[in-house]
Amino acid sequence: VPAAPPPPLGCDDPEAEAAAEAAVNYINGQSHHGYKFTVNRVKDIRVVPQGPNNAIMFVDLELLETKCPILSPTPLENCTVRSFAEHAVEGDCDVKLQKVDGVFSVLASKCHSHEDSREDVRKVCPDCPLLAKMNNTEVLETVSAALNDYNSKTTDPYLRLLEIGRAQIQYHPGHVVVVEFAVGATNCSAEEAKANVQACQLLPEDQSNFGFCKAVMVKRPSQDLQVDCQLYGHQVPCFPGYSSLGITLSQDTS
Amino acid sequence: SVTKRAVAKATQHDKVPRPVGFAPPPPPPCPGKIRHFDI
Repeated sequence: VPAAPPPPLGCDDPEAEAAAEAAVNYINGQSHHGYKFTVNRVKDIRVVPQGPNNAIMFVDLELLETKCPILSPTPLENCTVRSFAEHAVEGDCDVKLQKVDGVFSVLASKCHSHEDSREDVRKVCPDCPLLAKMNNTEVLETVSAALNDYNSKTTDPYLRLLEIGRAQIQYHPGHVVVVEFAVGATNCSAEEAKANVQACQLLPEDQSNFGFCKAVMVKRPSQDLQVDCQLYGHQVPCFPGYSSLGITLSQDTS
Repeated sequence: SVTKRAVAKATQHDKVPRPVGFAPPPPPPCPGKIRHFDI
């Protein structure tokens, strides 16, 4: 009598969770934009045995955006999931993996991401600011002002904008623009950049040459700009005299 | 003549008890549990 086929793998089985972890690590490793994603749930999984200790797995994943920029050295397990009220981005991925002798390797992946429904965010938090377009004039002005402000107050290498991660504009009770953007260190000091910014080239693509900034521009009732930059792997001197410039230090990781 | 007879509603206590040693049905294999929040 032939043996009964093994029961289908459940989406919460340890093997499914291990496959999901391998898949999301691969997806984050392949991405160079935005923020790291984490698994919210395994929606479906299918296993096609290929032989002893060899199987192909098809995994359907629901992903959530974290607050860790994709270039951040922070391990995914330490990244905070961005709340729904912050108008986050969600993702869906179909991943094909091969498991040989217990080791997963991703053969193919296809992902779609989109921001959460604006109407649903409004239901949860009527006053929360929603995501703004990256090419919004106010967003671009705030990023430019924030980067200039930072560069004017540091003796570190001159930083250049890599990409805007997200932006929100609030109109009530005050007019506030909040932006987050990735930066790269250049081979110039701020003084050298003043003389000829075109000559400043990004340093080699090493994680320690990247950083991430958050800026809050209050436009009404009174104008104010706060900038907070974290440079991965750089020891940044503090400037206690500059109340509007917050600098946090990050740990080197290998 | 036929009259409608009142029937008491079944309560939690009226349900047939599960036999001792009978395992509860396994959860559906997929989708898996939500780890953070429902979207």
